[in-house]
Amino acid sequence: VRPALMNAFELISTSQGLNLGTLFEK
Amino acid sequence: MGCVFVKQVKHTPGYEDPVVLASETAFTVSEVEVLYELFKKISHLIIKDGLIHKEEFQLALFKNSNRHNLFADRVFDLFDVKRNGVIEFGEFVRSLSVFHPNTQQEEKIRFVFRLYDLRSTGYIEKEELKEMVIALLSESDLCLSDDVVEIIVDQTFKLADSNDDGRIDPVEWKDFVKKNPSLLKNMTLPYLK
Repeated sequence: VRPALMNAFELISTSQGLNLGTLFEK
Repeated sequence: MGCVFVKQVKHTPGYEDPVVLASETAFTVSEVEVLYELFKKISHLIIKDGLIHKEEFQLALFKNSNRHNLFADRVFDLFDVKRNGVIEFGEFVRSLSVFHPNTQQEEKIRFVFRLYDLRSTGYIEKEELKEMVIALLSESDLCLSDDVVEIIVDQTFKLADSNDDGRIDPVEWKDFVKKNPSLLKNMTLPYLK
């Protein structure tokens, strides 16, 4: 496992479900 | 006797005055008015009742109304303050205000904590973090063994759970986010300004 993967919250923050910016895309 | 015709603008159920919403949130009145247009659009995607149902939220987010996603569900549930299964306009504006560029970081930190506190116990527990990692891996079509998931969760807890009691409390969370500000990257939407 790469060190970058060692922070689970970093992983989770990449979820599309948390990217509300898409609500504003036309 | 004359008649006076008053043109009544029909608003969606749960509509609130933009002036009031602006006074309670980070938005200006004109920003709230723009949000109303977005709200109307989303709330009429499937069920044309002027309320945002979960399927409509998923459709707006993923262009797919059936895409189950743990994190989108959590966001929906936090937006649905009245817990009646729909997002009303006032709830939409007040919740989105957390994502405004002018909103205090502390408020964003508290919102993300509630988001990750899946069972609303006041703590982020190992089981919850594991559940979220598995959900993220499934969403990303990544396959990691259970052992590796355990390692990632344990390692994260070593970093975040400073009093080592097996759960992350709001103070530990705040300290952890201050050390890892990228964890808030989704919490500011430049579009909102």
